[in-house]
Amino acid sequence: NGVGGKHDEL
Amino acid sequence: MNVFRLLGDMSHLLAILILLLKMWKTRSCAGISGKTQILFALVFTTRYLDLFSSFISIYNTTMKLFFIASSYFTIFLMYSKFKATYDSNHDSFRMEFLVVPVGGLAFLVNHEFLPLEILWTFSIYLESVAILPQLFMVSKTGEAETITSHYLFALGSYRLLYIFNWVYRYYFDGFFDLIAVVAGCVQTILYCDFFYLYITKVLKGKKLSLPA
Repeated sequence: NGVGGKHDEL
Repeated sequence: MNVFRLLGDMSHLLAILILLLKMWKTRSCAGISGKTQILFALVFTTRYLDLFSSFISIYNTTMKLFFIASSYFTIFLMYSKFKATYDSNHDSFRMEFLVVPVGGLAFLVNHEFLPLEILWTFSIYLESVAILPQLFMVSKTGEAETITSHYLFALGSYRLLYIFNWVYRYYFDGFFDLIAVVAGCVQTILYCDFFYLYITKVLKGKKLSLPA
């Protein structure tokens, strides 16, 4: 993850 | 969701509520940088465009909507309702000095060269420096009201807690977002000087003032 991963934080 | 992330989000929420409460109760936005508030509105707007493209949770959506709405409401209070109390002379930091380089960097260093992804990256970079006009204003006037320093402390704590959240996620979830982590660390470092003053002065009942 981390490469264009899902942005689940605010 | 881990405890650091939740505490971080709550701290962020608390900061916004402190700011709104301060303005509403005192009918004044004295000592608050409108530039920083405009930059935060830009941060939330560009980051939360994913409200239209991906659903994560009710919590996530609710918080995003609140952050966007409160940032525009803050701007309305500062530039319209309580305009007379806005200290624009001391709010002289140039926003373009932040927005332009950050925009360029978002184009160059991102996870994927896609419009939404570049906007997300832009918002992450911009958030890390968006507090500078406010800190500049405090240093220019040499002081901050106690309520303003509580606001800044809650806002700084939010980012510090997010660092603990990333350490946790790295070890327990295998999650690591380099862009978010580096920008988050930069953002937290910007608060260090303020944290020092807050702990040594405000927590001892004194007003936050800088040495001449």
